[in-house]
Amino acid sequence: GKKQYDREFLLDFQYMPPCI
Amino acid sequence: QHPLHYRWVLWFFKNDRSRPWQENLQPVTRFNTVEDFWATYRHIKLASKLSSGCDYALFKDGIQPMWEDYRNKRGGRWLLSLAKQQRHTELDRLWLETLLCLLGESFEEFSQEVCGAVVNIRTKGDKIAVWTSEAENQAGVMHIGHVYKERLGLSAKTIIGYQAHADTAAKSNSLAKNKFVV
Repeated sequence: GKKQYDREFLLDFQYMPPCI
Repeated sequence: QHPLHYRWVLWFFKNDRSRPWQENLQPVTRFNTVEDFWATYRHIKLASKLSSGCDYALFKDGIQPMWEDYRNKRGGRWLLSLAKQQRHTELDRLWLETLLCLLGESFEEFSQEVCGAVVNIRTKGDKIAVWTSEAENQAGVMHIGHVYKERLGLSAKTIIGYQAHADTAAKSNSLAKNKFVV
């Protein structure tokens, strides 16, 4: 399916540490 | 990791008149997840911190950020021209919002019409544009324009225009006429 994300969802990841 | 619908390429342009134009435009990185986008974004300078004459461009993988690419040739751009003082107050917010519109596929079924976006850092006033692939597709271009204007939080009296690349290319002073406005 189409990967559609709203701005709040995208912004939630802004300061997350990268996965290892 | 959260996959994006497309893989995207971030390009950087630095104006060096001693070199051919195309050599000044280089891909910096590719990513196709939300996490990798933010890793890139945090790593690079904000648009407002670039020198005049520089650009960032974010395009779908496989499309070069130039009119000559066959995916752009018949297309055009929604263009936002900023006043000089907006570099320090609004440029970074508007450019990030533009990126989030693209990466989140915010234009519904018309997101496939989007080729990429460009921010030009210029002394006389910065510019942000969303490039689409088909200037004659009025329904798609207008939908993208309405959504984009709303997402940028522009007031109703602020008008943004869409110009066909063919018209821009024909003008040496970059004052191509607007094909559509929202």
